Order: sequence, then structure tokens, then C-alpha cells
Amino acid sequence: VNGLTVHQSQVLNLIKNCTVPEGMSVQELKFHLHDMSMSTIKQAVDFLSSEGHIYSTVDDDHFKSTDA
Amino acid sequence: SGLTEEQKRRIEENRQKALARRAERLAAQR
Repeated sequence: VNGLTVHQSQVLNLIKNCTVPEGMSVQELKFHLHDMSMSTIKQAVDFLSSEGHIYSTVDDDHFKSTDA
Repeated sequence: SGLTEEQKRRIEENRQKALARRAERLAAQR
């Protein structure tokens, strides 16, 4: 629908729904998406970041959505 | 929040950069 793959959409939705100020860490994403490999999660995060859907926060491991 | 001023500044800077990337992407789609 939005030009994203299923994996990218799943990662984006989790980041969007995270309400803490520093956003969601890659480790937390992995915890929620246990069927997805770490490399798939990182690829999705890289893509979403390059497209401006998400951005890194306190370090390169935490992300928030630009829609939030 | 529990964030320092420096962390808040960095987050806002990254948010602005991401918004610029998003605007570029949307412009390219048209």
C-alpha cells in the first residue's frame, strides 16, 4: 500500500507505536519480531531511515518515526 | 523526560534531517 515490504511495515509500525522519548532500540524490535532475523531487521531500519520514515535518536541503535 | 538537553538537541536535529529526506522522497514520486 505504502510502497513498503511486509518486513519494513512491521518494523515501522513497532517504531511508530513506541512512546518513550528515546524511541525503540533494534534489540526491542528483535524481541517483538522474533521470527525476523537481525540482519533483516537492520536492513529494514536502514531503508526506513534512508527514506525518512524514521530517524536515530540518542544513539545509532534507537529510532523514532517522523509520523509520531 | 529523562533525556539530557544534548540528547534532545541531537534527536531534534535528526528528526529535521529525516523530514527533509521524506520531503525529497515525496517530491521524487510526483
